[in-house]
Amino acid sequence: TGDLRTRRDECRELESEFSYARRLLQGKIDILGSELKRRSEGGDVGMGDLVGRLPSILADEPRTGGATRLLESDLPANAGKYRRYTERLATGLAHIETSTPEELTAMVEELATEERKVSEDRRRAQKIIDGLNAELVRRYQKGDEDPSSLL
Amino acid sequence: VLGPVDELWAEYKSTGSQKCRDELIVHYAPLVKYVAARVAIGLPSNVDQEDLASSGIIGLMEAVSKFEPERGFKFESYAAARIRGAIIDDLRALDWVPRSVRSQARQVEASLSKLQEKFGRSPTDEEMAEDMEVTVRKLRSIYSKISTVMFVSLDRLLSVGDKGESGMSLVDTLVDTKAEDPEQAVEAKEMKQFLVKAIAGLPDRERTAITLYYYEGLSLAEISQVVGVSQARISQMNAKSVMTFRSMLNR
Ligand SMILES: Nc1nc2c(ncn2[C@@H]2O[C@@H]3COP(=O)(O)O[C@H]4[C@@H](O)[C@H](n5cnc6c(=O)[nH]c(N)nc65)O[C@@H]4COP(=O)(O)O[C@H]3[C@H]2O)c(=O)[nH]1
Ligand SMILES: Nc1nc2c(ncn2[C@@H]2O[C@@H]3COP(=O)(O)O[C@H]4[C@@H](O)[C@H](n5cnc6c(=O)[nH]c(N)nc65)O[C@@H]4COP(=O)(O)O[C@H]3[C@H]2O)c(=O)[nH]1
Repeated sequence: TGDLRTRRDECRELESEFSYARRLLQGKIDILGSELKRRSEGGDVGMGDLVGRLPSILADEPRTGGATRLLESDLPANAGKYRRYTERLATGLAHIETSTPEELTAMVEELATEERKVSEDRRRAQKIIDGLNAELVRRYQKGDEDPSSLL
Repeated sequence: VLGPVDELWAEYKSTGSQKCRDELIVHYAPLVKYVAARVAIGLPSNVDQEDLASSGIIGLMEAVSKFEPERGFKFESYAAARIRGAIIDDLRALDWVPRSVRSQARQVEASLSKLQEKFGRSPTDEEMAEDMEVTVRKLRSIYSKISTVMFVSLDRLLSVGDKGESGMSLVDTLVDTKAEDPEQAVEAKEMKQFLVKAIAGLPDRERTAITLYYYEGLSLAEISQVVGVSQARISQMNAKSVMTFRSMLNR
């Protein structure tokens, strides 16, 4: 079971890094997407307004259901690594003002491809974690494992 | 190798220009999405995600203006803590917890503390219901209500000392994170021992559920398969144990 837990915990670390990178990519995609939309609707170039619109761009849909599992409260250990990873992807974001619609579109497509990949990796990691936990649950149910051994 | 973002930081810190500041905020804004979505988990649906996000953006603005690149710390972790802190501060200021839930929580805590004293152990729901003169069913529905408003403080419930956003959370002490300073390390160790004792003292099913939640990280669904009660019961047990630990700490 120690083995199982090690594998599960390694997967969890990976999953949390994927989840982090995924949300960063999604945020960038949605920000750039909103800029493109604004310009296509004749919006003028300018940063000031964008900051004010960030909350509506970044907010998720209203959510149902409560907390399902304990969450690590801080960033994944390798958070910095993914920051640079997404920076390399979209170094143009910091100069959104001076980017043409074509450049913005190209960035969005590049980011979206990455987002799909990371989401897939994340899904796969989640399947593995949930599979390993299902095995743990079986052992607890059978009595092969005792929860108090965790304390 | 200095990337474009490092150059942006340098320009902002030397010129303090609004334009640079806005560019940095837009650049790091996705951090807010990550943090806000995670804080939103378990909050009642009447809490607007957009409000959480705008509190988060304010927190990010503060982080950008206060951050000192030369100090060598990672901006992301600094910013994430301020973003989360800003969201939670605004939630508290909203006074979003219904008065009825507040007073019921107080009654539960009073009864818990009294019966712990009396029995020298954690009381069962039956014992508490009797003491509070309600049905067990009613008591458990109170737990459910408490669990939705407790989420925000659950994570920081056992924050060691009053170190604010740098305080060790319950989760920190469980995952063995390296403490920033020796004093924190000692407190974390004591907190660990306290938790083990406190959890060991819970009634059987609660002990199992809480152990699996905090030490195995199982989901409510997975725990309910082991313990054989509904997911709703599990989160009720969680609310009760958090209040139990808190009242033990306050004694
Ligand atoms: N083992 C395992 N772990 C899982 C699974 N699903 C999610 N997780 C992990 O658990 C965290 C919390 O998930 P949540 O409670 O649904 O809370 C989520 C959810 O409310 C929301 N969210 C994230 N992505 C989506 C999405 O694509 N659609 C929707 N509707 N909500 C999302 O943001 C919150 C935080 O998401 P993250 O930071 O990615 O953090 C997620 C992720 O790391 C799973 O099936 N198995
Ligand atoms: N409760 C919960 N449910 C989860 C979580 N992760 C995934 N899901 C569920 O699984 C579906 C597929 O997720 P995906 O493969 O990551 O595929 C996702 C993801 O790649 C992407 N996506 C999700 N959220 C955002 C976002 O805020 N912005 C952008 N640009 N893309 C997003 O769109 C796809 C579809 O998203 P949805 O329609 O929401 O549909 C999501 C959602 O219903 C989670 O952590 N918690």
